[in-house]
Amino acid sequence: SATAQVVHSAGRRFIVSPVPEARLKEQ
Amino acid sequence: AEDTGVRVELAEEDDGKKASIALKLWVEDHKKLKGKYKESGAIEFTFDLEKEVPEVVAQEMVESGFFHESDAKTVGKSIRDRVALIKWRRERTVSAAA
Repeated sequence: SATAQVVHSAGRRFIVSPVPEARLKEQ
Repeated sequence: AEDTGVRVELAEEDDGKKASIALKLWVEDHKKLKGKYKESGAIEFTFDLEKEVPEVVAQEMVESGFFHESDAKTVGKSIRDRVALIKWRRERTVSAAA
């Protein structure tokens, strides 16, 4: 899978996914 | 907002009502970061506009290994700027409706 979840000890969930290419080019 | 090299965007449409909103953060220019940055992609998280503090979330990202301690301030500022914009837009919408 391209996404990964990291759960911080405080309980917050961080979901990591690839940066959309269009987003990177968008300035 | 100042260009911190870290971009924060809404990860969902803002209905103007929910206190907790999904945000997405990624590094656009790693050269602007002080610490070593390991490319990890976009980080999506929920943020409570009423109760949470951007700098605390930034610190959690540091503790989770996304950023170096020296960049916590930069990440916190990036989140704070986006949160301020979201709040400003909401206030403007409410004013316009009134």
